Amino acid sequence: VQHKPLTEIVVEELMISSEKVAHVQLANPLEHALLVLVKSGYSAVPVLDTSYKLKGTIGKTVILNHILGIERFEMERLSKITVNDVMQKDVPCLKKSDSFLVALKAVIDYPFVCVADEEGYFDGILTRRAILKQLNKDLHA
Amino acid sequence: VQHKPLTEIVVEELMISSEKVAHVQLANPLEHALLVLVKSGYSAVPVLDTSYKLKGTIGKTVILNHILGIERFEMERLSKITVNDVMQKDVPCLKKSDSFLVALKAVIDYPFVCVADEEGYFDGILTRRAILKQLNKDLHA
Ligand SMILES: Nc1ncnc2c1ncn2[C@@H]1O[C@@H]2COP(=O)(O)O[C@H]3[C@@H](O)[C@H](n4cnc5c(N)ncnc54)O[C@@H]3COP(=O)(O)O[C@H]2[C@H]1O
Ligand SMILES: Nc1ncnc2c1ncn2[C@@H]1O[C@@H]2COP(=O)(O)O[C@H]3[C@@H](O)[C@H](n4cnc5c(N)ncnc54)O[C@@H]3COP(=O)(O)O[C@H]2[C@H]1O
Repeated sequence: VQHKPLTEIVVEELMISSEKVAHVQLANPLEHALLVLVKSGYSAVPVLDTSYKLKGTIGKTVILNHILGIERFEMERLSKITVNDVMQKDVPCLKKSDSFLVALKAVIDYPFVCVADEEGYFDGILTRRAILKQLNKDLHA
Repeated sequence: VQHKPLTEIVVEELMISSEKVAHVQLANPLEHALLVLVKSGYSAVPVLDTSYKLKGTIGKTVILNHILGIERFEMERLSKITVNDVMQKDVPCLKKSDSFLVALKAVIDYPFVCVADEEGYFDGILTRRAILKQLNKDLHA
């Protein structure tokens, strides 16, 4: 998205679309979620249900916190707990048609914000990096 | 930092100063580093030496990758490996006197960038959140 004024840019043009986003399912055991997060290198990823609706996000910290016992990390518990048991459910959400300014406000407190449609079907994620890159282009234009 | 034009803002005004930044030492075992990262909730933190010089950064992903065996996470290896063995050494660095635009470019690809003086003594970190908050203020002024 080159020298367009920020006021004309919408979320759809800056987001990573759903087929390129690593995600996990509600019913997955935590062991699977931790493997996806370590292999992809991402701090957190979206959680979807079987019909591809957005349900929340899950990250490495909440998984590791859940298995941290008094003396050690109790890894054997990873197969007994599901994503649904520990994920963050109350997460901000954008629409594809939202403006750049609405998107900028949303990523101030979150490394990424999920994008979904009116019925809750997952469209993709908007990252801080995408916002920062566009701002940098705009300030140098 | 209120309605100052972006061109007049320097890194020192936006950074989190060193006494408020969670960090680990070069010689710490990975077990200690993972505990600091899980208890603080941060994805990655700076690594300092005993004289408070900046040496690099370390995050949860590189620690977990290092102990991921064929079938499971081999947690017993955490006490045998040190931070120095796995940390990222080649990380970008800012000076307190750097401009807002130099700082914006630096955080496009990193969630935070360390701030250090000419001799390498650690001053603090500049986060994406601090840059985004200032940009949001500037666009609404
Ligand atoms: N494989 C890779 N290649 C190049 N750079 C990489 C990278 N993994 C991480 N980074 C860099 O590190 C930043 C923080 O990544 P983190 O995983 O903590 O936090 C990420 C991650 O939790 C999530 N994310 C980004 N891309 C994703 C994807 N394709 N699928 C799922 N989640 C993604 O959005 C957050 C913010 O992403 P953002 O791009 O703003 O910021 C990224 C990016 O600048
Ligand atoms: N305890 C908390 N309270 C409120 N919000 C929290 C929080 N922990 C994390 N966040 C939010 O999540 C973002 C990503 O945190 P993360 O730990 O992945 O990535 C963090 C972390 O790796 C590092 N960081 C931030 N503050 C730190 C500190 N005081 N000490 C050490 N590292 C810090 O800088 C990265 C970017 O920080 P940034 O503030 O831009 O972005 C933070 C902030 O918006």
